[in-house]
Amino acid sequence: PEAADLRALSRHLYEAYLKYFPLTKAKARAILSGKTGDNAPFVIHDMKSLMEGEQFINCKQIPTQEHQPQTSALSVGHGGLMGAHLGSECNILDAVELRFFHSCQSRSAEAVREVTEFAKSIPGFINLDLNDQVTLLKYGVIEVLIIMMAPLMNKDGTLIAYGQIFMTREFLKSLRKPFCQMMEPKFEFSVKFNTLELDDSDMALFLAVIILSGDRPGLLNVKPIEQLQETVLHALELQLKLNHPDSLQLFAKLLQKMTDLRQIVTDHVHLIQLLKKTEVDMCLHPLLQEIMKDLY
Amino acid sequence: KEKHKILHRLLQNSTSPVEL
Repeated sequence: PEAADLRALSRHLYEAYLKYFPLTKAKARAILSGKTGDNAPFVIHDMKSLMEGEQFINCKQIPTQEHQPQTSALSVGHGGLMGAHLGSECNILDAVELRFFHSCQSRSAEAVREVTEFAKSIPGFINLDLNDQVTLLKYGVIEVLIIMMAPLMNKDGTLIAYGQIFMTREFLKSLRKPFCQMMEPKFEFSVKFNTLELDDSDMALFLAVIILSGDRPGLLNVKPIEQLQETVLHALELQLKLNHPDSLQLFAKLLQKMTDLRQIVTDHVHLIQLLKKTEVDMCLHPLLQEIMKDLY
Repeated sequence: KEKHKILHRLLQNSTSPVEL
């Protein structure tokens, strides 16, 4: 009976994952491996193709779900928004990193909302102290977003805009400092993470485990969080045994990734703080400001 | 609460679209 309960929990979290996250790993891998026929993504590999890509995406209908605002947009990650317009004539190249960064921010804010909905679907989460729910999201959400980037990436680049665009790693590296430093650590992490070959149902449980971390600073009532996490950890361990019977120590390897993840988030937040100081034109999305203020 | 008002709002509102 206990195993049956754990399997039911796995199914529940997988369903919530499918409900709230528009671009699954299965879809992303199909796009990356060219199995989508005529719907190959548009490739952005230099400034010219970036400009074309912006126009391309603005002409296309972004696939939307009920909970997503219908905005045509360029985005990073699982879909999203392009708040800024194409620059007019001069300064286009100077502004491009900032404009791109703004679109990343808008998409990230939308993704935070998706992760929040997913968190609320974890059994017991909404019964936790509301301040603790906030703390778990504040500390967990960037970790979750970085894990969710992995399926969209390969060693050569990343899918953006719901998988409609592929942006090359070399292009991201060619942006001016410090923008060029933002994605490279995520590529390095993702390429290694992808060798674990998790599928979407494994990912759903792993994301819930990350969210339910009882060691986040400032938690008021740790015990119920740890109890919830323990149950999800059991479900994850069973899931990996059943889904990857030949992958030895996968559970342990996956848990080790959580340590790497914290370092990546710390470095990411420091980069954003640096950007805030050095880029006069940069404004940070209020939701991201809330999350990153006094984070690490 | 004031420091994290958008997160609070996201947590307390159900699935209706939230003005971010």
